[in-house]
Amino acid sequence: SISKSLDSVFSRFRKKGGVLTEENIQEGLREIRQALLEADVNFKVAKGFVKSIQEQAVGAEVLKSVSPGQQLIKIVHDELAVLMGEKAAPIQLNPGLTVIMMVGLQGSGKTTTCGKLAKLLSKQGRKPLLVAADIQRPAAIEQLRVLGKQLEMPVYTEEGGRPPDICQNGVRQASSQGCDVVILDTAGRLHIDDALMQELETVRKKVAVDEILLVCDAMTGQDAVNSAKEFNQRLEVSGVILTKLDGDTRGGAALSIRQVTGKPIKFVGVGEKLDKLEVFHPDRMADRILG
Amino acid sequence: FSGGRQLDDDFIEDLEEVLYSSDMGATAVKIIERVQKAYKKREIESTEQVFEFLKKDLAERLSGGDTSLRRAASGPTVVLVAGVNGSGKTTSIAKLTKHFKEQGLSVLLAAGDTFRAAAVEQLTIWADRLDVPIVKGETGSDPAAVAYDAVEAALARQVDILLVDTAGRLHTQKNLMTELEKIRNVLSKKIADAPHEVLLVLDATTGQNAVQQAKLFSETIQVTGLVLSKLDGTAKGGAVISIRDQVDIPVKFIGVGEQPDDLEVFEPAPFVDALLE
Ligand SMILES: Nc1nc2c(ncn2[C@@H]2O[C@H](COP(=O)(O)OP(=O)(O)OP(=O)(O)O)[C@@H](O)[C@H]2O)c(=O)[nH]1
Ligand SMILES: Nc1nc2c(ncn2[C@@H]2O[C@H](COP(=O)(O)OP(=O)(O)OP(=O)(O)O)[C@@H](O)[C@H]2O)c(=O)[nH]1
Ligand SMILES: [Mg+2]
Ligand SMILES: [Mg+2]
Repeated sequence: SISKSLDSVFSRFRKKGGVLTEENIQEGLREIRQALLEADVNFKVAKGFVKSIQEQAVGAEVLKSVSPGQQLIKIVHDELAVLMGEKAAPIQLNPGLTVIMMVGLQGSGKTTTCGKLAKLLSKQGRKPLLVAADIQRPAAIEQLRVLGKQLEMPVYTEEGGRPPDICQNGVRQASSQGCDVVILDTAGRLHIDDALMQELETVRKKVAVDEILLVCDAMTGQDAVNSAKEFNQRLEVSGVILTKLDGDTRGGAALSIRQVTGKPIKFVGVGEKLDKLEVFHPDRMADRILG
Repeated sequence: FSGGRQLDDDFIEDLEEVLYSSDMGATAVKIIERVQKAYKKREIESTEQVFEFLKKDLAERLSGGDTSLRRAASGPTVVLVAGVNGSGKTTSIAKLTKHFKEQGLSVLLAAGDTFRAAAVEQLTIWADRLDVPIVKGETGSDPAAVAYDAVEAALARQVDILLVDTAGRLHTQKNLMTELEKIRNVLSKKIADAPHEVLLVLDATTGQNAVQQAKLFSETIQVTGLVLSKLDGTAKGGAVISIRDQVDIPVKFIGVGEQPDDLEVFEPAPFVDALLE
């Protein structure tokens, strides 16, 4: 674990007390960089993070009550938690109708998360409508229909329409169904697929979307910055949902995505069932990344 | 020396960036050690030569597994497909179906994901589009029972290839890994050498967790090959270098899109070239 490795790095400084200097923390910083890279934090993001730690740590008085290693860890942990964002970044819910669009790479967990979010919002007294706007994946519409049935919530579907029109039509008839939240499920797509990225931009033009949530797989490696950056640049996402955190991935993608988009991670998916959506805890994520 | 820099700290740092950025992080230290050793022995004399050295070195390490699927000596060849949630298993089975049909082989599908919403429907659509028969069970039924029925059908119909789809699962979910082991056991009990191939489908965007996936899936069901999906994105898929290094499982196929045509037999050299770009 990072605390063990930093403790061993600093074991020779323990007796000296004094100040954390550029020399004596070099090895500690290398350990920290290694821990971040092992956690799949993007290489450039890890480098930048370690540099900012160095600036904060140099000159800091070594407290008598803790070892220098523990002190460095505290600086790292606190900085990570700050970077992870403010604790509760809730869904922006309007008094009238709220429209939420889920976007992301193939297989990241969008459709399942649509169901989870619908369940969570209905517990908060909202009446969600699910819109099946993935017309390309075999049985995607059916998948959302099944979830809607499990949740006893309406699902808007259409034969033969294009996704932007399906979304617009779904939103238009939401209130006639007594619904006040619309959740748009979109097809997974590559951030480098210009036509499909434009399709999402078109949805945004046609529909007043209040929240665009980027759904990312927590086990994503170095590529997390590339896709997150592109989705954010083209759509200006309002938040991120990190899925499959019930596995044992360290989840460094969370730091990379935060760094490159500046957008809040609002929820985490921690299982396949529809009640497995939790509010994001930045300090817990910091612990997990550090290992 | 013939132009180019020497292997100084700055170069090593640049090399680290190349290795880590393509998800080769778990083997980066070993790779750099090999480069430095070759440099000491004058096998590499400048930084230009480092990348040529690495291309040869990594391509060699990814070669040598059998990239063709192992066929049954007689009767149906059984292929079990597994992997974590959303990695591309079902779509890869559609691609493999097309791949085998183009070789003139008959294919039968087993809808072994009895858990996820519309999983059976998804594979059924592929079966219809590709004009192959499919064995399925009720949603919520025991996937091992579907596997059993599928093998019986494969034997009765004398098909060449049986492709068994399974539900996505995390390697940390012990009960689900036990379920997968049970499916494998059912296959091996019905047909002596089955499953002839056990393919782990890995998402190319996955980081170092892919190594852990390979280890645990292999411990449970003896994975014989990897399918690296979604290589049409910007992820490089370098985790397979670490997997070959630590668990010695070869990549057999790569997925480069969402349609049945988007499957390629794995070729180490062009893959490694892209890794080191
Ligand atoms: N363990 C776990 N599995 C999850 C989680 N979220 C989603 N899944 C699973 O991940 C797989 C993919 O989920 P989907 O909802 O189909 O993903 P998607 O993004 O809609 O996929 P596409 O529409 O094809 O892009 C399914 O097997 C889900 O059950 C999670 O938080 N934990
Ligand atoms: N771009 C791209 N997308 C792919 C590739 N392989 C699969 N996909 C997409 O990834 C998503 C998930 O694929 P599935 O085949 O449903 O994945 P799975 O592993 O069966 O998912 P679960 O059964 O839910 O665990 C779908 O949208 C597929 O179209 C690939 O090689 N390239
Ligand atoms: Mg979906
Ligand atoms: Mg599947």
